[in-house]
Amino acid sequence: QRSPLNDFQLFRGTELRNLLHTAVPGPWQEDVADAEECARRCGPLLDCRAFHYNMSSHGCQLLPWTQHSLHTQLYHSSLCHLFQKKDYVRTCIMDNGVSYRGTVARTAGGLPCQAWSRRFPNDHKYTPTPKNGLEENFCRNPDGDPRGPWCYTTNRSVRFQSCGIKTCREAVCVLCNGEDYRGEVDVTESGRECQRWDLQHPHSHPFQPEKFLDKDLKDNYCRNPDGSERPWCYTTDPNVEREFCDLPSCGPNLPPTVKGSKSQRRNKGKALNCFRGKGEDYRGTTNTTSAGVPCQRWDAQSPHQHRFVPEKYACKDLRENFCRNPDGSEAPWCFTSRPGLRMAFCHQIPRCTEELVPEGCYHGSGEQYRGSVSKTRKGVQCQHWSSETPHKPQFTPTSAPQAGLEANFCRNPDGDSHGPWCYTLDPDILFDYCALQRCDDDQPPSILDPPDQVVFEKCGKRVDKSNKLR
Amino acid sequence: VVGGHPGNSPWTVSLRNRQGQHFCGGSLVKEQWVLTARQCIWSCHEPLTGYEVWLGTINQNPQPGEANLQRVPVAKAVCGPAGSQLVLLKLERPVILNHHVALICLPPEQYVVPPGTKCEIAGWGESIGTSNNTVLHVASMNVISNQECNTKYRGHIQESEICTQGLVVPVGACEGDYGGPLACYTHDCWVLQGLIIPNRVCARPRWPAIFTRVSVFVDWINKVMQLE
Repeated sequence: QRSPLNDFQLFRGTELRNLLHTAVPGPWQEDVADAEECARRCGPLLDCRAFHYNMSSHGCQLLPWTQHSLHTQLYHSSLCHLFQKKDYVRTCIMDNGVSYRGTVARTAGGLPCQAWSRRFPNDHKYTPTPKNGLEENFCRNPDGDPRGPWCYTTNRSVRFQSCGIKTCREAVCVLCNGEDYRGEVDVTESGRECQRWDLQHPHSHPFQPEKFLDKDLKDNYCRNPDGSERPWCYTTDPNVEREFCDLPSCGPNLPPTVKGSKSQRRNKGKALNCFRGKGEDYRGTTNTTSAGVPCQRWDAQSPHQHRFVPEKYACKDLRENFCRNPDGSEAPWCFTSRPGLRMAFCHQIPRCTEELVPEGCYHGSGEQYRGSVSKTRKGVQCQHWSSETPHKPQFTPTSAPQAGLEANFCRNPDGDSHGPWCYTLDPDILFDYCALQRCDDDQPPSILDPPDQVVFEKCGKRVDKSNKLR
Repeated sequence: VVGGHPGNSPWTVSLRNRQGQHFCGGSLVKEQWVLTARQCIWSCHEPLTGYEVWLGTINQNPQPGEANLQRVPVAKAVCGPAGSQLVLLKLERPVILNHHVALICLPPEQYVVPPGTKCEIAGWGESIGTSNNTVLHVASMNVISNQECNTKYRGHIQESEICTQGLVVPVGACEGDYGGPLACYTHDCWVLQGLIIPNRVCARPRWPAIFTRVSVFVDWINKVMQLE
């Protein structure tokens, strides 16, 4: 059930070009069913190290080079995906690294490697062939040395030395529950190969990489997108849906840089009376759901059995029965004390305000505001009213000369009842209200009486079956 | 919905997270725009990749091939003015209107719903044991004046909020309904007068329920839909 794509690393929307005119890629093959078919063609060929897959024409182009080859460059492409053989691009080794085809060319002791084609200063028995991969002076393991890839050195007194390339398992350790694990282990703890996240066979699943961009569901590497205890993957064994991966924990003795940055990030993100984003950093003591149902203690398994045992989620602060978000849900939540209701959100906890302290005030709707505040309430810089980028403005100094549209100052050219605003320099935010508040001595106008005539068009109509039946 | 009954609300949409689970409601105000609550959306700026709006079904867990079900990805979120608790979601493509999917009318700017107006809420949220939430439920609510509401809430109700009468028997919105509509029948049309926001307790007997008053923010809604 393993896919031939399992041997490849995917770069979405990328093209790999060789800048040498003499280097020619393979011809486009347009008769392929899918990227798996391309992988099946490229896989066994010794001179195929990567391939392009054209998403619209469903064609593939085999390439004899990778991004680590000389004179190559990656480009953004709207048409192509780039697949490169893992053995050529992975910076760590699997098992003892016999299949390693990377470009490390220095030993663990810092000595430059001798080219395999040379017999000087250290003579040896190996002859480079496409099959044994003894290329340039790159570290290789042609004899299956248990210490991994090695090379003859350019130092006459040190004949050969290990290159000290770490196994993928050792290369990256797991912090907390490994939600941030971005290592390249692709087998489970029982040795089963992982299923690629972008495939739905042999197991169909909801974790499509394009939906979970922040989870880096790359190739078939172990990840933890759902707040599990440890990184895991779906397996290529049709009888075993998913399994944990055996990865080393970073443990309590973290390197100072990692330790510092993580704890700093945690302290900065701690929220006690409100929550930010999805509330993964919420550390307050609210202990009822928004429906008013008391929460079940995290260390209890009744009335609901669950996997979020506090000891297994040390970084999540699963104290008492406080609302928390240990699994990346939409908001802090808890198991409830009601047997009929397993879990519920604590949506009554307010969101922390992301707004700046107002830098000035306005009267009425702020149409007469002529101050120089030029930031939105979220701190985004305003776009100049006379500029056309990143947004093409509807109101300009020419079209609304009375509105005082100077520089990038907050103004209210359309009499917006919610105050002065501006177009923003963020391409994703067209306009927003400014870091201003209504002046203290200014009473907002009260809501008006309903208008006499209201006419609606093409809305608010429904077929009421129940009425008809009655 | 606590104390409701299965019903029909073709403008009520279900917000789905990246695993396809329902987590909030919303109202279809234009073919490509859904109004929901700020509490439902984790970011005003970051792309909501993988989130979808489901329409055209009364089932919370519709079958994959269910007729009339429309699933449309969310393209972007635009957060409302301060104090509004509103978010407009722009959909990747316009939905198709039919008997199962319809637009709800927006009220005139600053429109005040007369006390005593009969309105209804709709959603797939928690019913606290009053029924099951596998199909859309609706419940009727009577609007009360802010003045009356303020006698119970000691002056905390703002003009940008609208209240409905608290009944002896618990009836009201609950977890999973947030972002959905308080729709009132006016001039032969259903009009979105309120937006369901979290209250301290769901359907607290004798306590009025509080909603965001949509008419106060209609100018913002129209401006966003026009400019974006």
